Amino acid sequence: EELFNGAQVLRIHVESEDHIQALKELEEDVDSVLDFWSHGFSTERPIDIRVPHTNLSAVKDFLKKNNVPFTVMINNVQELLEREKAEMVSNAK
Amino acid sequence: MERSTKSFNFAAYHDLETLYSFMDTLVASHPNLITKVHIGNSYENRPMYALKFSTGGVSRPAIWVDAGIHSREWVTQASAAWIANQIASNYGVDPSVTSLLGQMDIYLMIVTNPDGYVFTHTNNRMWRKTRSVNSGSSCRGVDPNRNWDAGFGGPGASKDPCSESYHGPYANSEVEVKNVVDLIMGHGNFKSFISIHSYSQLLMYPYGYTCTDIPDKSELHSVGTAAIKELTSLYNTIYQVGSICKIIYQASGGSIDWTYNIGIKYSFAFELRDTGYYGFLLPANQIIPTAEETWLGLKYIMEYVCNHPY
Repeated sequence: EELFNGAQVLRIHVESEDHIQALKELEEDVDSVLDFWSHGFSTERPIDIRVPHTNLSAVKDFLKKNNVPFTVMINNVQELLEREKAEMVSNAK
Repeated sequence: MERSTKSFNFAAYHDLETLYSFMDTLVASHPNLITKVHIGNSYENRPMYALKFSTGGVSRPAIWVDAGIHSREWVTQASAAWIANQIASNYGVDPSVTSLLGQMDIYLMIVTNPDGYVFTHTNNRMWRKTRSVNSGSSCRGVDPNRNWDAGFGGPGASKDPCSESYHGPYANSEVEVKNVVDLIMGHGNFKSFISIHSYSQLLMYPYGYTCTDIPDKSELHSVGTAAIKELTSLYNTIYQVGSICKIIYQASGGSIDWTYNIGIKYSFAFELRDTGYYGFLLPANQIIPTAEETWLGLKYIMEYVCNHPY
């Protein structure tokens, strides 16, 4: 079973065309390791990206370097998954 | 088998076996209204079922609703189970549902990507695609919403089998897609096709593969806007309405582009809620509120389709 320990979901609020270009670069650069949960590079809606733990600091550094504002939407994906699974088990009982 | 759906816990996520058993219970509880249509099998040979709500007639005008084509979007399969029960229990009670089913059939597919759904329960909760083997690649699966014969292989889909939006080797290469295509084409009298995804709170109409407006844009936009007004009235969940291409991005090979192009005018795609910070991991306590508000929007569209025959 795939585990997501330490993986985070970053919520990115692009504000300019430069930001959009930086994100497109990010999407192309990191070969299919990033999981874009929401799509559409536009300033209207945030873009959510699940980032594996091993890539977190590189991705955050890249966003900071390009002044792309982001927040951490999910701090540890695996924690949420374990909560979801525990709830399913208790519901099944 | 559960004696009745009253004991089914709609406020919880369930595995495939439990959802399939729920379908059997629902059919058994409403033998004169619901049949389970086996539309074919998935790549890993799991049966694919659509629930058909019908009060008679032959090949009546019909409405198609599918959920879970992207397997990780769990709130969609869960909402579809609740909606199936809602339609069944509203028939004979709610005048508009009763009138609708007196004139049209409804096909509701709760788990449109069963292989992917099982995989999210057993191996990888984040799995989105089918589970087909891609020859020449170690990566599996095709994005089943890039595999339809509408702008296939165009912008907004990837040719990389490892990508989440891989379009597949050719249109309808995925048996899960082909099974739905064959049912729609074989039936020949669908008037509406609605595909339920999550998340982002959007109600979209074609096109995705091009940003050119469809001929029926103004009608579909006003139907969508009115439907969202109904949806928002319950819990004030804010949605946006627009074409896929303009509201999200260019995405080729999508289901509702294909259905619109074969003449099913009222083609829509929902992106259900995450009003918080959970994305695909929406807590189970939000399933019923999500299903309730979605039903209001869906019901509006169904009533409109019924009142605007073409």
